[in-house]
Amino acid sequence: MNIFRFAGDMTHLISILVLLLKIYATKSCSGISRKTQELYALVFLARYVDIFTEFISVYNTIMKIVFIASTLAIVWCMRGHRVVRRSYDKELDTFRHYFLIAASLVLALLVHEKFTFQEILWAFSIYLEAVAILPQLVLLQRSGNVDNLTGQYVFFLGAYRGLYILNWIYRYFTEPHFSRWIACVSGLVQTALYADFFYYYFLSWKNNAKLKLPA
Amino acid sequence: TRKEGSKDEL
Repeated sequence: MNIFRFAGDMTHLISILVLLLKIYATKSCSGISRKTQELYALVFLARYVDIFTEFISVYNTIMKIVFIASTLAIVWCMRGHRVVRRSYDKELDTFRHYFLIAASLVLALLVHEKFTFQEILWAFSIYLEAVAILPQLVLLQRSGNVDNLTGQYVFFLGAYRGLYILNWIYRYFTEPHFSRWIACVSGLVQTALYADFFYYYFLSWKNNAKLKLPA
Repeated sequence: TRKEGSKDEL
């Protein structure tokens, strides 16, 4: 464990806590893409299939449980909670995310570390996570004004993978035979997708203005 | 040590 990876995990955790706060405090999920939440639930379920078979550390197991449970809770809340689900922007959240799932699955079958069930699921989860934010970014562009908590949620979610890239660079130079090139390339793509969001987020912070993405 | 290629990251 290094400081970059720990900071990345904490940033990821903060993003989930901010989203839970937004939904709990406002009893609303307006501006949140349910499709992105469903993709993230799939990412965690596919990536953490080894949670019961391979023990890495208490920290690792606890964080996996927290990520899976919180994301499933958010999806359930957006689908089932009679107050929250009324505020879901159903007509704006129209990204065809099934294509993202299909493309990630095909790519995982073609490019993986080993042709085993677990490794292909892992590669699938890495590719899917890289594009999982797309429905959310499209929704933000369509919904005009973005409320603070939603903006912070997306910001922390984007920042965490950027910190992971620093972690991979650090591990590359400090650990012999360390190679996580699938995660690294995918992580670069994932972080790049946030580039324009980061730009407008910085502008809104600098000008102390409301975050607004151009349509 | 863990088996090679084990995924120790989240």
